[in-house]
Amino acid sequence: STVICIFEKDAIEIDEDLLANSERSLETLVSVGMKLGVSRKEQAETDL
Amino acid sequence: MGHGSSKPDCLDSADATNGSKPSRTSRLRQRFRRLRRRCSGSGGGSGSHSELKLITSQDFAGIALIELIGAEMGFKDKWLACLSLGEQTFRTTISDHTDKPVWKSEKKVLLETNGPHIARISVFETNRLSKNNLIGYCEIDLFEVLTQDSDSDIEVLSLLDPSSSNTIVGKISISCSVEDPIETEKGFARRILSIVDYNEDGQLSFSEFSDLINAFGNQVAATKKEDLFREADKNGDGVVSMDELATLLAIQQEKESIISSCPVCGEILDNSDMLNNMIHLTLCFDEGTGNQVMTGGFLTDKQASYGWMFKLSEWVHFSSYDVGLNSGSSASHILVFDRRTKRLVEELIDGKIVLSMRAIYQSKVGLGLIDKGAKELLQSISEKQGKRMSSVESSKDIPKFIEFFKDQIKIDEMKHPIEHFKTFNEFFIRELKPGARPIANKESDNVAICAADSRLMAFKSVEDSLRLWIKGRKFSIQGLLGKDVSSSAFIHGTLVIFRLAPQDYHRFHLPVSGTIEQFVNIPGCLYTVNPIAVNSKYCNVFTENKRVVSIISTADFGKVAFIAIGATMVGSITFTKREGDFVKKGDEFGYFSFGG
Repeated sequence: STVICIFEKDAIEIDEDLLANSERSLETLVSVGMKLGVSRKEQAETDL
Repeated sequence: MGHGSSKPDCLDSADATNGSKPSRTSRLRQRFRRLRRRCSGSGGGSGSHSELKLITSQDFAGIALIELIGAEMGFKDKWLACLSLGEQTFRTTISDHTDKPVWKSEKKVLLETNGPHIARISVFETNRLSKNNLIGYCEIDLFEVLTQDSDSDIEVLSLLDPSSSNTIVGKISISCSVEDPIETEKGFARRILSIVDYNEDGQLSFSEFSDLINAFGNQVAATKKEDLFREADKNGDGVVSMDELATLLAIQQEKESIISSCPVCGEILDNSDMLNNMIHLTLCFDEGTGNQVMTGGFLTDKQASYGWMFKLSEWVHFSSYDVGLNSGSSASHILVFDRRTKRLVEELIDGKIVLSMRAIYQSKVGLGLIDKGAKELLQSISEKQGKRMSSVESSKDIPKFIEFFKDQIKIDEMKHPIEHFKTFNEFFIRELKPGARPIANKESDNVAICAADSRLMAFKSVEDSLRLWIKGRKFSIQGLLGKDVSSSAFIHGTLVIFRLAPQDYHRFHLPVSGTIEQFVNIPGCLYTVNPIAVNSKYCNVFTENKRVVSIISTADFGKVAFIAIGATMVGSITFTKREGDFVKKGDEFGYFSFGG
């Protein structure tokens, strides 16, 4: 079984380590509650 | 190279042209001789053909048709033969109990100038399903054979004893020929024609021709079918013959190809790359039309010789995990990066299961088998397993299971003691003690968290996920979410995959805080969600499996789609929240359990 989460474009900044492993086609063993990423909303508002 | 050939080598012997125009066959042989000269000293190559890569016309040496005809062995048995070339291996069916097995199994393989060209043929006795023994083998240089001048394409090769290479244990007859490009085109036209030649008269009426153009997926061609039909029907008899179709395809290829997608597998073809299109279509048609008797999808001849083939998931032997997910000699390792300890860890999975999943999910032949009843089989075994795991007797499996996964299941995290669980399924969906899974930045809703104890893959964009991980050709966000969910907001979104393994805590949690807008149930199959299937271009696990889509509306992330996907054995999806609920990140959202 699998869960897939889809965020809207540019809504989240995924943690770099997770992206880096995935780029190498390497799965990362995680547990419920570990940080996944941060909203980019605040960042976008700051940029504006 | 090549040993055991009954024919003497006659490389570079002149074609008997004697000033006359060389025959097509001799021209082909000349071409291969030139290739051999170019290749000599290059050390061959290690290109894999299992996944067709784009090749240039300089690299293209031809498409060879190899047939394993039969053998003469020293004793009676049930025999199978394997053909290995580069990183791919094909196997025949198993013969009758005899000392003169006949297979007549053929396979077309792409030959590249600098690619592998030494084929190894292995013959196994198969008197016991689980243990096939290699009895004899031989090797043959395909470039060498294809350049020989001979009236016959048939070779008789001595089979050598693997434990003593001087001992001959039998003989095998093979046929090896390179396909004349013109014959390839004709054969191609013949096969294309056969798809839509409903009345099997070898000719296409306008309506049959029209269906064919549609199958090619070329919108421009589809709008001018009448013109194309007139152009093809050279003799004006109102039907298009095989020759006329071949001519049309050849002419159109010179101008602009009318074939935009492969009629067999649906892959989009590059109109400007006719060579690779021809290679793709020729090999694809070979598999698609059932003319190919040899089965592929193996990496080595040893794998291809195993007597098990239908373990469709790592879950199938869940109830007998003591033999299923074994750590014995056949165990395979899947490498995973443990985020907590920051090191690579090996996860054990029975090697036979890995290989059989590869054979089933990563080949068209295997997926063909799934189409022929295995889908129902997966559903049926999942339902049966659900019933079994919900029975009181199943509870006696719990201690064995914990013992087997003792490094990965922490008893002290469980909310209830083992005696609390009346069935295995109850244990499977066990809850954890409060605080067993700390929530990162609990009070900050702008920080999203992982939704499950799992193996995670994350991609900035859906496009990245397709490039790096999800290989199913029909995957799309619209397909994943289904028609009842508006997918426009997610089309170029960020995608995170949480894959649960048998030993994991099977409850999933909310990654973000917000309001649950809707749940949509989408019925479907129960393929495995193992990477072997996800990475297969032939299998569309995520868009074909049973799943529930939920949409969470959040202040910090906009809308978030949460898709719970069932898989073989674990096809039951239960949610513990309802539509309209306001949910906090880290809250329990639902669980997967055994069932269909």
